[in-house]
Amino acid sequence: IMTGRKVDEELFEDLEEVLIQADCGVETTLFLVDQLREKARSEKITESTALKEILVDEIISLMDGNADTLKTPQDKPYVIMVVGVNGAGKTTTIGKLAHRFKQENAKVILGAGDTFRAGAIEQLAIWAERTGVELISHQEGSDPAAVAYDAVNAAKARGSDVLILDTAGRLQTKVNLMSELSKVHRVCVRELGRELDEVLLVVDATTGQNALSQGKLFQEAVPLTGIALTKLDGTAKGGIVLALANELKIPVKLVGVGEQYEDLQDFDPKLFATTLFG
Amino acid sequence: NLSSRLQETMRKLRGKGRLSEKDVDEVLREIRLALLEADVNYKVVRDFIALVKERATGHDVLSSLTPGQQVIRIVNEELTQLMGGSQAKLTMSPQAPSVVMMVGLQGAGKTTTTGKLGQMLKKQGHRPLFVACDIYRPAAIKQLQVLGEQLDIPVFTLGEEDPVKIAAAAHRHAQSYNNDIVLIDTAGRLHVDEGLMNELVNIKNEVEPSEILLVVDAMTGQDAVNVAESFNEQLDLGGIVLTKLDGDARGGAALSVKAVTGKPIKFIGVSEKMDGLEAFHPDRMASRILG
Ligand SMILES: Nc1nc2c(ncn2[C@@H]2O[C@H](COP(=O)(O)OP(=O)(O)OP(=O)(O)O)[C@@H](O)[C@H]2O)c(=O)[nH]1
Ligand SMILES: Nc1nc2c(ncn2[C@@H]2O[C@H](COP(=O)(O)OP(=O)(O)OP(=O)(O)O)[C@@H](O)[C@H]2O)c(=O)[nH]1
Ligand SMILES: [Mg+2]
Ligand SMILES: [Mg+2]
Repeated sequence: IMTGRKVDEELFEDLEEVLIQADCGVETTLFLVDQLREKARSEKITESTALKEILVDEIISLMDGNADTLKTPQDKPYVIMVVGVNGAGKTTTIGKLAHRFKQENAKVILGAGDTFRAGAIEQLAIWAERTGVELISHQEGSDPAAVAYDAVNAAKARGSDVLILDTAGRLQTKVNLMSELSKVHRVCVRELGRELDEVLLVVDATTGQNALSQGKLFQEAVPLTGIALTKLDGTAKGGIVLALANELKIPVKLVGVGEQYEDLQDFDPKLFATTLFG
Repeated sequence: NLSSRLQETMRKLRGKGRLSEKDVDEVLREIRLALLEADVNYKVVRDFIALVKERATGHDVLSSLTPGQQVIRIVNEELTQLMGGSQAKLTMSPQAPSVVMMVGLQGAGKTTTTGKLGQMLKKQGHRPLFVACDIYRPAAIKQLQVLGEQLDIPVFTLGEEDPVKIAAAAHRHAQSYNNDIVLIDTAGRLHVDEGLMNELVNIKNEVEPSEILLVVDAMTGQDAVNVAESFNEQLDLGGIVLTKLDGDARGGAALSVKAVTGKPIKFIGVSEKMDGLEAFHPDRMASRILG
């Protein structure tokens, strides 16, 4: 779409179509295209390939300071809490993270904080087994805050390098579930004696504009430090992260590109920006 | 939201008394924005607005004293009609057992919906059988077994056997044990995964389901058309189930999926619990999408 074309209004409309179909949302799309139209005019750009470079740079700068890697470990245990709506890919992402840290020779422990959904604890137990890490779990139906309490204290007592806490999926509009999440987070902070190293919001790349509501309401419940964008191996472009960066300033740190434990990558803004037009 | 933004647009146009075609365009632009913000697919929106414009620039609207209201009424009518009637029934086979297959992307809500359908069918006096054809996801079989136990519905499994074999064996089992409906839970998969899509085609050919339901997450964005089109082309779907409508997603995917497949949205998921399945109402969905 962006090569060998005249720069005219039709091109800008086609660009809008591409960005909207990538789930960038109307507001972010208009913002980017207006900025591009202005640059094309002021720098007298008449051929589309040069314009593509500029748009990619625009998107990268929008994501800049909004892309990051996981925080570098300082104090033990390095604690990650994983949150997000139902089915986003939290448990699977934790399995991938466990594998990554294990490969770096870290002593990893997982907390089975989803005490609600059928088979949730068993699912995480299999990931713990597959990656060769320990698991702290209670009975199904028990209090997730109690699991969090035990997980943090076990990590401290056993000298674990990393603790990753799973939580039950929840829709962000469910007030009681969101306050449960806040409580679990508070318990972790209290037992740890400091802020958590990472509180990751897992977002499915196929999600549309609802991702903004997810970012906003989860941020109100717990201090999010980053986003893990999953299922980018599908045909969805995940353009919602542009709006999440632009409006909520939550950095994208990780990308899920499959269902196996090696299918986890650090977020790459340049690759992301160029693939948006793929 | 749309009604307050449209009111603002109408307020600006009110000084003009009657509407011109250009004024209608302005109103349609607001509606287009609302639909895009609601995640309706770009091309579906374009076709829908063209359809509405034709009606909205008719004489009766342009000469009306409340043209804005007329346009909203037309949009609501067209949207509701596009999303089809309310058909909350599974298609059965003339000869028992009927086989229903649940398909869709990862995490859409297939396993949970299988449970909900089981409960609904049991309440209607049927004898459903759950079939565990997801042999890949960790503890997927366990998840279905827990639901089966909760609902007192039998779960057929052969462990990590070929899903086509499992489906065939389950069908024979249902015949021997007098289960009249076989609900097959399949693994989540990408519509672009040829191997896994072929697996679904093979299961279909093996047990000839009377109903194949595509389970779609209500928060799905623009990609909904690609997914629905692909699944429908390869499987000829019987219907759609839209899940997680108990959240605040506008659910524009409903319009996109219906527009591109023509298949009815039969049920909606409105909670994580086993009683959280309701009939789809196009008029309620229309006003939800419009915001
Ligand atoms: N293709 C693909 N599938 C993924 C990815 N991440 C997770 N999945 C799949 O998505 C589905 C849901 O993943 P889970 O890890 O159970 O999601 P969750 O957020 O823990 O779900 P709940 O606990 O039920 O809220 C599973 O089938 C995963 O295999 C990814 O990056 N790519
Ligand atoms: N709030 C809400 N949650 C739902 C609904 N339907 C399913 N869920 C939740 O969504 C998550 C995913 O549901 P699953 O049934 O595991 O999804 P799936 O399609 O079988 O996932 P895969 O087998 O991994 O592809 C779970 O946490 C469910 O409890 C719904 O209608 N409302
Ligand atoms: Mg989980
Ligand atoms: Mg499942």
